[in-house]
Amino acid sequence: MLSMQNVTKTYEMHRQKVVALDDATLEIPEGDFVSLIGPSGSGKSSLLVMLGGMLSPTSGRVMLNDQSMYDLDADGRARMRKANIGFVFQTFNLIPYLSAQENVQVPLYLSGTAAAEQRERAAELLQRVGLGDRLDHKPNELSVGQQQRVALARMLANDPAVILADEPTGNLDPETSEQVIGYFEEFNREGRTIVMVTHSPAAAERAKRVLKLRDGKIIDDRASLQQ
Amino acid sequence: MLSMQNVTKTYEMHRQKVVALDDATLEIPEGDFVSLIGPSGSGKSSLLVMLGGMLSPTSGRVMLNDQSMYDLDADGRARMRKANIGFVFQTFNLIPYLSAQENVQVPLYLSGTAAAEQRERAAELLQRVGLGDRLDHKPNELSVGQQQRVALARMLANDPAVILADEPTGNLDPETSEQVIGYFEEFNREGRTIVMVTHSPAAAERAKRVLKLRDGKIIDDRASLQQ
Ligand SMILES: Nc1ncnc2c1ncn2[C@@H]1O[C@H](COP(=O)(O)OP(=O)(O)OP(=O)(O)O)[C@@H](O)[C@H]1O
Ligand SMILES: Nc1ncnc2c1ncn2[C@@H]1O[C@H](COP(=O)(O)OP(=O)(O)OP(=O)(O)O)[C@@H](O)[C@H]1O
Ligand SMILES: [Mg+2]
Ligand SMILES: [Mg+2]
Repeated sequence: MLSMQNVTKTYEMHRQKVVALDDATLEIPEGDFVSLIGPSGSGKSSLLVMLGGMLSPTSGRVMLNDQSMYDLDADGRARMRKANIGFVFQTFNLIPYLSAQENVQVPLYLSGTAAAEQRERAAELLQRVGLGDRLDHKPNELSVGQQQRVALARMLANDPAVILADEPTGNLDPETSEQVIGYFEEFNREGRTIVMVTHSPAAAERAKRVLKLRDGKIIDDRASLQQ
Repeated sequence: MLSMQNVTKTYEMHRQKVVALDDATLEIPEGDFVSLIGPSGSGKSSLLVMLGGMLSPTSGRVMLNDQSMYDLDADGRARMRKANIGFVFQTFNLIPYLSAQENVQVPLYLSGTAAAEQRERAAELLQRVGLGDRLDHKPNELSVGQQQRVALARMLANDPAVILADEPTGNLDPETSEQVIGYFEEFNREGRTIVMVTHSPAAAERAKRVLKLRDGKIIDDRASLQQ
């Protein structure tokens, strides 16, 4: 359902060419649960963001449901993304002038949900991640781990078929991390496809499959230790 | 050398009063190495930022070398901070329009180092954290873990007597995390005082002493398991 065919991403810097992803080919069938690991700077976020239709490859193709994502125009790709993919960014990307509840309402608003239901669903999702008493706080009035949980709640809002999560537990304590990995296992059991970048070896083994990157190349693709 | 006396920090929100830190008293002797753990939202960043002279308590006092930090004016406090404390923020706070090297030069510039030596020392520090080939990259041209390492290099620039680090390995892979904890052990052996917020139980036990927060209160203060 999601695949990359010979995807390369390079950045031209004044003195050097930086290869963020180097000829990556991979296939993720519907219902898979993949963790993506590798050293800092190895290309994980680049891979995830390209898989999510948000960064065009320098060469190669990214397919979602047999549609080549970057052969669509920006609007077509955005529509495809909104309909199918829930994203958790490594830096959350919350809207600073909106409250936690309003941030979670954004995707619901974009998918045409009625206002009253938007607020109710956003409140439920925030309650679920332990932020029921922080609905009106703006991002800078929240701890970093709380901001991360708002980003998680927002990702869940439209019941996405595909979840792409970049370090979803990076700023969370062990108990909350466990809770979050538990949700992901639950979503996967419900049939959603999940790709999760993580630096936590323990979290990585909770997926079904582990992909390892180094210097922009996929150097390993194996079943997780719990399979 | 660093202490808090009955420090409370509250935020007045429209509908509620949020207690970020609740009557915290603690003493950190010179040369100590303290890790600070606790659930997301429990007050760790608030405590660290107040200890570093960057957020005034609602009540209580913070002492550095017998000087009450918040009884100084903003300039006096800033001078005291620059002379004594190296800080690693949970969100790095790099200057977006400066390169990695220029970001690390900033504290050297502020402490009156000559320009050529600024550049040289910044390059060495970045080399040390594995970013020797990323000197000219701006923060948005770096991976998140690389941005974190720039923040670490910047913290080291003025050879600080006190290191306050908020999640210094939060976005780093296991190998780089190990390297960073290794530096902190080294700095501590050199006589620097370290307070490190971390969500990693393993990293926490590499300190000498572990403080635990919950709901803004210090609920535990013990020797680390490796002592
Ligand atoms: N400007 C603010 N206005 C209102 N509440 C705030 C503000 N800043 C922080 N808080 C609240 O204070 C509490 C403590 O925040 P703090 O950032 O210190 O937590 P933390 O322990 O560092 O959490 P994390 O592990 O998620 O980084 C949180 O519940 C947060 O919602
Ligand atoms: N806009 C850019 N311009 C130049 N180089 C870039 C840019 N964005 C990323 N890079 C480089 O591409 C490489 C891959 O970056 P990426 O963010 O994908 O790494 P990552 O595996 O997610 O790392 P981390 O674990 O630190 O988050 C890095 O070496 C980085 O310096
Ligand atoms: Mg990344
Ligand atoms: Mg914090």
